[in-house]
Amino acid sequence: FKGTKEIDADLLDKLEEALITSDVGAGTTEWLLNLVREALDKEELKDPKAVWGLLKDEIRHALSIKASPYDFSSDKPFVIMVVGVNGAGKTTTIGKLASQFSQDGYKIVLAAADTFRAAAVNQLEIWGRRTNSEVVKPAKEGADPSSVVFDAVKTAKETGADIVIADTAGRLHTQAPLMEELKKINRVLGKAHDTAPHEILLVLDATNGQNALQQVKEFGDALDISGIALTKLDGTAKGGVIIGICHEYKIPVRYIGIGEAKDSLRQFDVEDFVDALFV
Amino acid sequence: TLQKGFSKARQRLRGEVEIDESVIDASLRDIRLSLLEADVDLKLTRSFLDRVKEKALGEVIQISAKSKSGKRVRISAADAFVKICQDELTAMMGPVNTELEMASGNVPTGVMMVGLNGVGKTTTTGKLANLLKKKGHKPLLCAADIYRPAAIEQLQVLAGRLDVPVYADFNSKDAVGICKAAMTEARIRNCDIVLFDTAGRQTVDDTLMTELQDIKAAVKPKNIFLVADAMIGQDAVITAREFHQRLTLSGVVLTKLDGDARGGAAISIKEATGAPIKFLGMGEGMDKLEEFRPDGLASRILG
Ligand SMILES: Nc1nc2c(ncn2[C@@H]2O[C@H](COP(=O)(O)OP(=O)(O)OP(=O)(O)O)[C@@H](O)[C@H]2O)c(=O)[nH]1
Ligand SMILES: Nc1nc2c(ncn2[C@@H]2O[C@H](COP(=O)(O)OP(=O)(O)OP(=O)(O)O)[C@@H](O)[C@H]2O)c(=O)[nH]1
Ligand SMILES: [Mg+2]
Ligand SMILES: [Mg+2]
Repeated sequence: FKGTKEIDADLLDKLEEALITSDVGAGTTEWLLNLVREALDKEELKDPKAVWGLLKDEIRHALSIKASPYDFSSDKPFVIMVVGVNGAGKTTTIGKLASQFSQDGYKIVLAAADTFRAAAVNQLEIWGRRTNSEVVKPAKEGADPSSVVFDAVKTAKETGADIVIADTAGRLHTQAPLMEELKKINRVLGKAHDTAPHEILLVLDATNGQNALQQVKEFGDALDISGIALTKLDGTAKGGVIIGICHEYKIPVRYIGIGEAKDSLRQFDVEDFVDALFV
Repeated sequence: TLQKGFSKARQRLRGEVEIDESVIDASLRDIRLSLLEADVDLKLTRSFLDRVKEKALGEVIQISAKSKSGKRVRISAADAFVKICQDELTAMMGPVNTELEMASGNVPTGVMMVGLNGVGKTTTTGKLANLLKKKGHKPLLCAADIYRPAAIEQLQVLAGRLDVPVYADFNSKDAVGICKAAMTEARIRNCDIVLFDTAGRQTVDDTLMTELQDIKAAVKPKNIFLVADAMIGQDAVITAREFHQRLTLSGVVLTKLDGDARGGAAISIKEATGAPIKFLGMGEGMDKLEEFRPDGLASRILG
């Protein structure tokens, strides 16, 4: 169907509204709609259903980034450094990961390297108890986070732990000294264990709008972000900004958070995500 | 690209001697892009552009009429257009109303902080206590988040730093009971304000949303503030509306404005609920709370 010009315009408006209201963003929406427009001009699409189908295919394609699963067997301990802006869900996600990995039989050390925020260490300690994970704490208040992560890797090597997960303080990517602090933590992890960190996980809040793109850019400039965890997808926000992020930066979404409890972590599933996007 | 929309519109109009509808339409498209990139609600963006177009066309007719009559044109069409956008946006965010509503009689004034997970409620509770203490009040903090690990400790640490009393009960799983007890504690200690720090929650969680309604019914706070993260996207209106329908918000605090989020949610939330933006969170420190002023936020959103 080339339909009438009017039907096409109307349909494109509907597509645009669905995308924008899901936080896909104007730029990524325009890119997706242009793909649809090209297909319509070439008369490749039979009906509106085919149009929606093409849109979903393109989104699926953008989100499907090849990523090798974590290899916990060689070169222990496997070190995951968790970073992201304030309140995104880093500490909780670490608790969930620890819960998952310990159920899978792995021995875990958590590095409480948020030495800044009130009761941050207490918060991670509670997650440590819930998940049977050892928590390495700062030697004193306001300690250098780098020393905490160094101690944690050292402890893991001494105790034969399989995995180290390092919690860092929330920070805005606009704070240059704090981004430098992350780079230092990264370097120190490499000193403690020469292949570490094996994963730098950026935690993004699904409620965020277009600022998430800035977060990925700036954290990505400072560090080799190798994975994303998208939290709070149990709410009303759709997290559509992740489409443009994956399209541009090609960083795999490893996990999604769907609640506050320790079992509310899921491996990212492209199909599920795209289905939920247009509900 | 984030900053281009508005300045591009300005550029487009600057070179024009004769401004007509097609030039305005092109400029409006630039503004639309800018507003969406700033996370302004889609529906609101549409109605904003309609209002601006209506005013702009009216203005342009006036300007060209003036110049035809031989009088000096005092303001270029570009400047007129820019002013219309800024004025319209500023109007949508005001009027400025940063006062707390105080309880009458000898009852402590309640201020209830509510919002999604991780937006900055606990931190803002501390900041607000700091601000109120400096104004001569005697605030008491109430640790009503019984779910998040170390939430009570977090508030206690802030209270300690600010030297304000905090009511907490580690053994209680009843947020309503804790809030009632805090009111009693405030009376005993002669505190005139109680700041209730509630747990973060999602609006789809009926149990938790009902808990907020139960707290409100029990302690009848004069002030219920929605704390919202400046980075919030198109979900702002949905979330704000649900909190507003359940609780009737007295105001909004927008946090993390020390970042580079454009903060379009500010207008979306105000427009959707009518609740005035009272304060802005500008950092993690207890002194990083400002009283809201619309003009700074308007140009930040327009970009
Ligand atoms: N509903 C929901 N809440 C979540 C999810 N992930 C985290 N949270 C909540 O978000 C809030 C903030 O989580 P934290 O883990 O403290 O976030 P953070 O990034 O460590 O915060 P900072 O260290 O202060 O920067 C808490 O209330 C968590 O329970 C999720 O997937 N769904
Ligand atoms: N940069 C910046 N960080 C802020 C601001 N307000 C709060 N934060 C930080 O945001 C994170 C979350 O703050 P909290 O006060 O724990 O948020 P919350 O809403 O109480 O979180 P939950 O109780 O888990 O829902 C912390 O790291 C705070 O320091 C702000 O205005 N600017
Ligand atoms: Mg944390
Ligand atoms: Mg809190």
